Amino acid sequence: HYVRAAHDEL
Amino acid sequence: MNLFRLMGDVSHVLAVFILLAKIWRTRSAAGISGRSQILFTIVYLARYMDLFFSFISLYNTVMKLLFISASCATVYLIYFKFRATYDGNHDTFRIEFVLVPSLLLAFIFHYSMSFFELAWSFSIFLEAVAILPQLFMVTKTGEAENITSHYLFALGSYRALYILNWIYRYYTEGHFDPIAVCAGIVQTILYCDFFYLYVTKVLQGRKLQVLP
Repeated sequence: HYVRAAHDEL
Repeated sequence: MNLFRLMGDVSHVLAVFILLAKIWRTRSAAGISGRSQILFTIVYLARYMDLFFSFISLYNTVMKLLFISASCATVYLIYFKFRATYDGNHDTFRIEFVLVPSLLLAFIFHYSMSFFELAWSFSIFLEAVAILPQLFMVTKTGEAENITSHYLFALGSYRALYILNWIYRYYTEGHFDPIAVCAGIVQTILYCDFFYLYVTKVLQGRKLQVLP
């Protein structure tokens, strides 16, 4: 979870 | 999605619409920093380029399109339709002072060295400081209209609520996004002085005035 694959927030 | 993030997003959308409605209904951009609005437009365009290749949810897509179109519309109203009312003499913050450091920070802190990730990091750093021209303008003119104050309050609350969302996500999913968290904390700190004035003045029925 540390480095995100997709940015799911705005 | 949790309640903190939802409230944060609602607050963000509310801020954007308060500003658009204020300019539209008063037919005036007086007291609004066009430079801050240009910076926010750059923020949304840089961050939401992933619209074309990454689908998160219908909610995310709609919100992204909404922020891009609303910020473009705001810039259009300020610099074209109601240009005569725009107070450019007081909107003098040098935007390269925030654009260049944000770009440099993006090259130092990013999740991968790709164009879209660099643009994402850049947009996160730029968003943290994009309000500075507006706060500078309020300080320079010494006051802000109440609707402008409501706009700033809603816009500042959005990132503060996101901080609660990040704390919640850390404990429930182990989700931790150091770039967004650090920038989000800086962003919220920048509003603290304004929050204080908002609570002590605007909420008590007085106009927001800054002491010289």
